Order: sequence, then C-alpha cells, then structure tokens
Amino acid sequence: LETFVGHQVLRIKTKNEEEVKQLQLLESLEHLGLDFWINPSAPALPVDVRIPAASVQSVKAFLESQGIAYSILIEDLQDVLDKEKQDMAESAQR
Amino acid sequence: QRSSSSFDFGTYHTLDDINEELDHLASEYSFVEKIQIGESYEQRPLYALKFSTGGRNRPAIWLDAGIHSREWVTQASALWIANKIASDYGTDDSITSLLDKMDLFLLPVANPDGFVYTHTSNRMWRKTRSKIPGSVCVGVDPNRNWDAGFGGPGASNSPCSESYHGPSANSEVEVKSVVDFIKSHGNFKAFLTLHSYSQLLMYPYGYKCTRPDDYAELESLGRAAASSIRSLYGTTFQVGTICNTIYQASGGSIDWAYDNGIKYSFAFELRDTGRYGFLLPASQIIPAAQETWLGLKRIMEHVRDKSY
Repeated sequence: LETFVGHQVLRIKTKNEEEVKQLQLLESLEHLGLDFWINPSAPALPVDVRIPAASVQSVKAFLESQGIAYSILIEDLQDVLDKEKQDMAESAQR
Repeated sequence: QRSSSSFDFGTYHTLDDINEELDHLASEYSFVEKIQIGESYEQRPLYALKFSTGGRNRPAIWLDAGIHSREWVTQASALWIANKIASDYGTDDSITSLLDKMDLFLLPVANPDGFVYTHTSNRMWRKTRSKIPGSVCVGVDPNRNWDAGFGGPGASNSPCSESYHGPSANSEVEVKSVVDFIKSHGNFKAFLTLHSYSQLLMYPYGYKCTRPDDYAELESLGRAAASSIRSLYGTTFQVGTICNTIYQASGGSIDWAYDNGIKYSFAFELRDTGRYGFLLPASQIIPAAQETWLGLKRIMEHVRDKSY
C-alpha cells in the first residue's frame, strides 16, 4: 500500500504569464514526482499540486527563489488519509 | 415483497458494495434495470443503471461518475442520485415527467479498475490500469482518451504522466465501451459527467479555445444550473467552457459528445475547493450529492422541454 507520509499539497498563486511558465517547467521535471490537481494554465487560476515528501523542500526553495506565492493546503496527506480510513471503518461497524 | 436496504449513502464504499446496491435498486424499482455496457481492462463489468418507464429507444440522458477514480465523492454522489431518482418517481412532478418522456442511463463507476486500486494500493490513483507497451508506468487518463482533439494541448504523451492521453483515441476499453454504447443507442440528447475538485460547471470546448455553436444556450443553462446548486448550501460554481474556466485539455468526454451531436454536454466538478483534496469527508457526501442533483435536475428539465 502506497503511503503519503510527508506529502504536502500546495496552492500556488501566480501573478503573471512568466510565473505560469516557471510552473509549467516544474511540471515537466518528472523526477520530482509532482501530481498537479490543478495544472498551471493562466495567472488568474490557482495551481494545486501534491508534492512527495522528498521533493517538498526543493519545490518550496524553487518557488521562493522565483518569488512565487504559495500556501499549504494539506500539511501531511497521510494524516487526512488515516482519518478517512478511520471514518470508513467506523461506518462499516455501524 | 420489497426488501429493505441498509446501504448508507453517507459513507464511502468498495466496488463490491456499490454493485450490490445497484442490484438492490434494480430489484426494488420496476423501471430500474442494471445493465452491463462492457468490461474494464482488468475485466470488471461496467454496470449502468437504466431508468426507463417504457417506450422504445426513447430520447435519453447519459450520466457518469468516477472516470477519475480518486474523485470518490462522485461515485458516492451518483449512488445517492440514483436512489433519489428511483424513489422520487411517481411523487416528484419533475422526475416523473422526465422519466415519462425520456430514459436515463447512469454509470456510477466509469473506471472500476482505478477505483479498486484506490481502495487497495494507492488512494491517489486517477487513471485506468492498462499496461503501456514499452513503459514501466501504468494507466491512461481516460478523460484525455476520447476522440476529440486527441493528443492535442493539455494532454501528455508521457505514459508516466497523470494526464497521459494513451496510445490512440479509445484505446481504453472503459472509454470505448461508453462510445460504442452511445453510438449504438443513437438517441442521446444530453451527456453529463461528474468529476470533483474546485466547483466548476463546464461545457465544450476543452481541446480548443473557441466557443461552441450553442454557446449562448449552454452558458445560460449552465448559469441556471449553478444558481440551483447555490440555492441549497450557498456553494458557488464557476461556469464556462473548459478552456476558459480551467485550462485547455484535449481528448475529453464532453467535447466528444458535443461533436457527435449531443448538444447538452456538461462536466461538473463537485466540491471540494482544495482543503481536503480528493479526501472529502464522508459527512459532505450527501450535501454534495443534494446540491449536485439540483443542478443536474435543472439541466435535465431543460433537455426534456427543448427537444431537438
């Protein structure tokens, strides 16, 4: 079973086309293992991306070095998954 | 004698439990039938519910959910909606007049292999589970695999990508089964698909950024449906073409449906806005389904009244 310990989901807000292009570049870097929940497309739209634990620091460093604003939507994905699993087990028991 | 169901629509279920509930709905209501429209890559049956009160090859509405397997609230909502339609026929004027004139086909788990995989191996799995020759990566994004601008912008040619379009249009048997079914039926008037994430209601096009011929009608109907959705819990849906609302994406189902003559083609993106991702708490399943149903009903009423 694949676990998601330490995976974070970031919401990235771009200001202009240049920043969108930077994110599209990031998207093409397969070794980072990014899972875009909303892909970079236009400056007005936010970008949501799930980042594996091993890539969190490098992605944040990249965003900060480019001055691209972001916030953390999900701090640790596995915590949310565990909660879901627990809810399902309780429902099944009921 | 009617059997009683202990199915809890307010929680998430496995594929086996969902299929059992489809059997139950079909046995409970004489106008509901469980039909198989094909088989997935891993040979799981693709079951749809057919709601039909009679007539032969009546004009029909298509509704599917769960083509992206991790979007669990869509499969769950589809079941609640199926039960709502079945139980309200005969008492609710709108549903009764709809089903007296049209048939409805509902596919609650459009990607069963992916759905089982989200339960057993990887909760975040989105694609099919087909093996790609020459690649270590598995699966195709089934909403980039339709014959509508296939392989164009907004789809990846890398098998390892979450939005991989596949080796060719309709390469995924889950997609081809729906395509074959809709073509052989020949009388679908609406194609509605449920996705989840970020609260959008979209119509064609996604593979190109131009307006469809029926832009004015689709925009106005989309806004009316979004207003119905908002009326229940205040949830705001953004309305527009796929390209303008989210991003250019080729090979999508509603573009295929529209280009094949099904005018009323809409994709819903249900809750959530991001705080829970695809892990929307079970307590929000029924509210999501209820508000979605109001939007769907608004569109279905329009389809019923504006025959073409």
